[in-house]
Amino acid sequence: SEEEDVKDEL
Amino acid sequence: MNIFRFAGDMTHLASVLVLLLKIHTIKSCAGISLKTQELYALVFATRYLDLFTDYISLYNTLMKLIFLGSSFSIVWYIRYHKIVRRSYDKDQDTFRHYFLVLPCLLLALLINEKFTFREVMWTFSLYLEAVAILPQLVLLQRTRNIDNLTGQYVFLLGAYRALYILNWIYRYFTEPHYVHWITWISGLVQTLLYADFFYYYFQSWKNNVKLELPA
Repeated sequence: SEEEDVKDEL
Repeated sequence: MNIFRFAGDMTHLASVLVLLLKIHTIKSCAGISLKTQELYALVFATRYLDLFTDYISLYNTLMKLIFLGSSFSIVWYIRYHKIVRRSYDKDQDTFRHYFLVLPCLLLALLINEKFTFREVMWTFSLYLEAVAILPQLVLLQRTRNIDNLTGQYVFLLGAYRALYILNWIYRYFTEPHYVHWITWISGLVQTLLYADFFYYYFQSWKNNVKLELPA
């Protein structure tokens, strides 16, 4: 599955 | 992390500190829109839902806590602090900000990257942040005299998102598959909303005259 795109920006 | 994003975060932090400084030291919120502050508190509350579930870095967690804490305390100050609340101009701060919340929520339900609660809330926070400044800009148009701290606050708030746009451009060219149209478009709309304020802010700074927005 697609890598969970973690929200790294504020 | 790149220099544009770091500069953006520091500018955003500076805007919050300028506002807290104004409210905490001179105990006045003259010229500040409570509606915009409430919208920003909602933006952070819906964007940082992952605060306790996804640990990115100490920096990320710390900044989220600062933005959450400061936005809610600013709302508290203006609403409940016995001295500050007296300087709140509720007759002028009349923008119907609920008319901003609902369309953003509907739009987030329609246009999002993934139809999950967290993702819809996150998208909602992006759309809401894009328009959250409107009550403040309307208030500035009405209250002719804009004091320095308020002018600096709005300027820094606009500048941070402009720096984020540079960050997105940088990441687009340096990171494969880094494409987030929703973030980019709402960030662009947000920055464009400040455009006329920036124009008059620079004019007043260049001609060294008091900042005045045309009626």
